[in-house]
Amino acid sequence: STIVLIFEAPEDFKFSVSTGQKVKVGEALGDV
Amino acid sequence: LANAWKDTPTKWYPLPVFVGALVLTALQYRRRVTEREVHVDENGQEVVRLKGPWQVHVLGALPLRNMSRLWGTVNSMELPVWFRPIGFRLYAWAFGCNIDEADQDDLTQYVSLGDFFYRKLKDGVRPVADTVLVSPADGRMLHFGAITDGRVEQIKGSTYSLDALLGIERPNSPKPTSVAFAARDMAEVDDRTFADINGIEYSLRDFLGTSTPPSPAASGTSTPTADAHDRARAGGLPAPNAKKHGEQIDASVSPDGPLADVVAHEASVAAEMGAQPFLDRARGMSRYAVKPGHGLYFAVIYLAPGDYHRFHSPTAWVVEKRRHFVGDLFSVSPWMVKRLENLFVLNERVALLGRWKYGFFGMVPVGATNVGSIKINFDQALRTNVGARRPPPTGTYSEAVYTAASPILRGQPLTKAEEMGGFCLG
Repeated sequence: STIVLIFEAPEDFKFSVSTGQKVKVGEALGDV
Repeated sequence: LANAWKDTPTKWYPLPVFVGALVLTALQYRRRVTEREVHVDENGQEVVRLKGPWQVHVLGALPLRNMSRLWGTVNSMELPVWFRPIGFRLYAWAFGCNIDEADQDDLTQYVSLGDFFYRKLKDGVRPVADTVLVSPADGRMLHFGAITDGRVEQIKGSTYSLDALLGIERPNSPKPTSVAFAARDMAEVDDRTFADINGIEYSLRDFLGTSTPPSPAASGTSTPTADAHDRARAGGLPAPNAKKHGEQIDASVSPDGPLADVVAHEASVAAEMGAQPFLDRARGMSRYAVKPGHGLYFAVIYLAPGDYHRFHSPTAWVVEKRRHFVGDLFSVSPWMVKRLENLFVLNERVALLGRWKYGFFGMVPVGATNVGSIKINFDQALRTNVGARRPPPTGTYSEAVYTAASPILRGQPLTKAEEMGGFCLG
């Protein structure tokens, strides 16, 4: 199963993860 | 022939330049033609078709939906009590589950593999980060980035349409009547007053404790005015936005009863979101109207069979509607993602659409062969992976609007990391 997030954010939004990284519920994905 | 093969020396020489130029031109022409090859229906909507190598077409010929339901039925069978700890430990070992995190220490309490698969976690084992966006699930980041020209990148060089994924109509296509987002809504919401649970009207801005015009910089904490406090108390409402980011509003000032809880919950979400989204709710719903200085982003998280399979809210937001797309149930493993174009548009999925502090927010749980059933906790009417003689054509969806879920936010409010639903076996 997969979850796709689509969202609008300011252009200075930065992802704080890398491709292939394991993540857990509540872990930071990105911030403005 | 043998002598010629052995003895003839290899002699390299350059091709004439015009041959190379001809080949490059042909390749370029072929690429452009392929890029333009988008099938559309009579309404101008893109028709998504199965495209990929032969393995994909072989899989496409299988009755995946029936197989998925059979898999679910088998896994919902009650297991003998003596076998449960052995079986679940074996499963955990094979798929890398951390049983210590499960809320049930006694594995005999899980009656079937499906029950174990949908296990809850102990409180506190997943700390929530203090960022605007957190992971909604345990899994692996497959891909993320910015969306350009309405196309979401599945893998490098392969994209799918955002319109097809979410069911957003093109500007010139006829809109279904249930889609009520228009510029008109923005004007209405801008200075609207709401009747609260006691019939006393109050302004949205007062409720949220914002000045006029609202500051775009409002991010989770805003300063309530004395007037707003008084009015909220007079109307039996919780003090507007009185606490800091992430804290619960003090519900002691609100009347007893379930409705009071709903209002308190809404206020909590509103406090996290800030006031801005309410004034921009219509603009946020379409990629054609992203605010200046903003962009659209995507993130794809893959849940492996051993992962915790419930999902949580990735931010504080309001879900306004859900669109259930009945589709195929291909595997969504990274192997398949690399091979099957438009995988996420072909598969059965539930698009939850709404808004957060920066505008549009959407979350799309996508089903797969082994986990075809998607549950949404606040939507008891939703039924996924249901058998039908003839499934509807790809791209069609049924829609539910959550406007009645809350009197103020006009949608289903969710706080960050709040459990939303999950994937079930079959």
